Amino acid sequence: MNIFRLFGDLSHLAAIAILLLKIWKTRSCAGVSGKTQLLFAVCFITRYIDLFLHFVSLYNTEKVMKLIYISASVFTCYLIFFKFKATYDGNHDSMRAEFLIVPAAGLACLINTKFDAIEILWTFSIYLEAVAILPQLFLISKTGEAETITSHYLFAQGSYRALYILNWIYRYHYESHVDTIAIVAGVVQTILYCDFFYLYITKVVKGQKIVLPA
Amino acid sequence: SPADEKHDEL
Repeated sequence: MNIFRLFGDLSHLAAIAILLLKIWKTRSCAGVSGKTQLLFAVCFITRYIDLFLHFVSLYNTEKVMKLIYISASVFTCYLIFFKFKATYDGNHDSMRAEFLIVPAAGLACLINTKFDAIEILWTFSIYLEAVAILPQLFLISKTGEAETITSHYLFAQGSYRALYILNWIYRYHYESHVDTIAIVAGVVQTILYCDFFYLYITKVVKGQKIVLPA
Repeated sequence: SPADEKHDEL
């Protein structure tokens, strides 16, 4: 474990907590893409499938973190699609998730480190996570704005994988550890946030709201 | 060994 991975995971936890708080406190999921949250839930379930296959004692934090990610993302989907369904902005959350899931699944079957079920699921989860934020960014571009709290969520969500890139550089240099698939997907994922990061740093930090087109 | 091939990150 290194500082980059630690802060990356903390940033990821913060993002999940910010979104849950926003929906729970405002009792509304306006401005939140349910499809992105569904895709994230699929990512966690397919990536941490080992938790279900052979029950592991929850002695180490990693297992606990995996369970937190899975339960929090499923609970977020429950809030969006059931509890606060009336506030779900379905018309603007219109990016076709199939256009993300099918290519990720296909690519996972073509480019992977080992052709076995668990590894393919892990690879699918990595590829899907790289593009899972697209429906959310698409929704913001359709509505033309993002609530400040949603911007903070996106900043934390984007920072998590950006910090993981620093973690991979660290591990390459000190542990000569390389996980090419995760690195390439992580770089793509972070690049997708660049436009948002620019808007966040130039606007939200100064107390303004993000309004598109910028 | 498969151990270090295992993906050890979240």
